Amino acid sequence: PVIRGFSDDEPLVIA
Amino acid sequence: MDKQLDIITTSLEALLQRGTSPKNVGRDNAAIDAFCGLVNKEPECVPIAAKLIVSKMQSMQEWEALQALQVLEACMQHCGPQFHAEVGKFRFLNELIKLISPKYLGNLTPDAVRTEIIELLYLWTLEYPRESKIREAYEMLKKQQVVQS
Repeated sequence: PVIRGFSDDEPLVIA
Repeated sequence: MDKQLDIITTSLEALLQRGTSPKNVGRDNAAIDAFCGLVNKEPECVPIAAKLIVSKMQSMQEWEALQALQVLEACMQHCGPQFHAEVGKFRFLNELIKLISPKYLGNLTPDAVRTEIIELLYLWTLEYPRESKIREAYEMLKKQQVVQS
């Protein structure tokens, strides 16, 4: 799960 | 601030356009150096610079995409930790993955571009070990057999 709010990033896509 | 950022963005776009033009016979060092210089001078434009480079990397014109990778490599070498951190986000790495993975656009990407992206990712796992997401992305690509280990 992505840490909401804190990190300004998105999850890693799976190739 | 916004106005100034607009002006910087326009300059970045113009420099990138010149530095990646399909008409270039060879590497346009002046444009690439100027692009890196502007990114260093105006650190708040790092995310914009990274996004502009991604859009050029997605070009279906091989030479334009390869030159975009040259700009990316130059920025990694000359624009310091803030640029490394931007490239070290999944938001950026995902764009590279989509260009090489057959599950996304990988099959449309010219071979030379795909090879160069894989080499850059591998190189960065060695050069920037603190950017753990780069390693995580590379390991995933190996696990998914998009990259030969």
